Amino acid sequence: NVAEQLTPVLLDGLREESLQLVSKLKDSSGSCAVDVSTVWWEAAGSRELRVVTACESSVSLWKPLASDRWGKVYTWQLGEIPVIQIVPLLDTCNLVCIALGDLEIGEIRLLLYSSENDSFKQSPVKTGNIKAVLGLKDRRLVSSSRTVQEQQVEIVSFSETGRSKDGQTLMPPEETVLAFAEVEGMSDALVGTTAVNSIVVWNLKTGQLLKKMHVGYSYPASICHRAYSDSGLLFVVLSHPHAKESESCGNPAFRVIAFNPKTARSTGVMFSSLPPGHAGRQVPGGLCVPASYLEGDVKDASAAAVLTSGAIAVWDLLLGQCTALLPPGPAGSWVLARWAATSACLLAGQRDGTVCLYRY
Amino acid sequence: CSESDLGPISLNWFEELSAEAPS
Repeated sequence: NVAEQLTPVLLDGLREESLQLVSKLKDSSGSCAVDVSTVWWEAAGSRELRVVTACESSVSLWKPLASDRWGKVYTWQLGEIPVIQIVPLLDTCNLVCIALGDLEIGEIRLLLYSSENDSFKQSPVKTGNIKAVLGLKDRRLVSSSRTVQEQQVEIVSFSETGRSKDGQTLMPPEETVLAFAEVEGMSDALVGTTAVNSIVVWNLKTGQLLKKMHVGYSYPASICHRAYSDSGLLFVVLSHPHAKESESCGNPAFRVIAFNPKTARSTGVMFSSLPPGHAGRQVPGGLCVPASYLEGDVKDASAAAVLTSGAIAVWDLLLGQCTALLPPGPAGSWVLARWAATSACLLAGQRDGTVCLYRY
Repeated sequence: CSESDLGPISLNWFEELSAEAPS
């Protein structure tokens, strides 16, 4: 019955991609869900994908059981500072980072399983006024943080057992860096988006700041999600959380932009707008807040985002089209949309701790 | 995208910018 009610609505005339409900888990602790992610976990010689859920005061690890069920393996208790984000480390096993803070990130902590003494642990990675953080390949983490005088952009590496190795500093731009993305296929390149709508490019090996390129003020608060280099151009997937349905032509939710890093000139390649006709949220007094996008995630050519209406929209970024729409469930609105570390699996979360896994 | 829109394109942009940028 639940599966039937949660069957996503496909929009007319689009390709036949759809979302199939595969399994569901629910944290019965009664705390509000803050984030969800996946992590590769190695146990007894085999590697499997596990789900990590976060509420304000704890983070839980879930393993797949028989018949599409999930069982909680362990819960890390975090103390007084609220968890605000899970930071997955790509292509690593048995390690995941979390960001803690009030309105902004004040601390990053590593959660891990230590086979040395067969125990689950947590250890501090970094504290400060942290503006952005991203897990990179090869057990590395990049973050930007601000002091009164300056900005620090730092990479921390972890050993397999979770010990922090020497950090590396990247040359900071003048503006605050608000998001990072690795450049796929270029192991030494990293991009970031700044508070004044610029794209910056670093050489990770040397720490050099190679280029700063302006995105344009007509698309405020751009956040980079993905970057790749092809034919001498740098393609960057940007999202615009303030996109509005009513301005769908001029204010898309996601854009793919091609930059020529040599000249800093750019051109739009593809635009993905909010799904038409998906009405906004009704508020007391009968006013309708237009549909906009609250938060989203990009993996390969797929983007997913929670809309203010409580639905989740999925786009094919290469087609520039919305391919599936997951309406709010019977238990309430969706609040989280994340792609799993494996291909084609969407994690959709509700505030009450319910997480549904959809095959896309 | 044409070269006229974006200016001269180099396949080795990363290496060239790394050679030019202050370290």
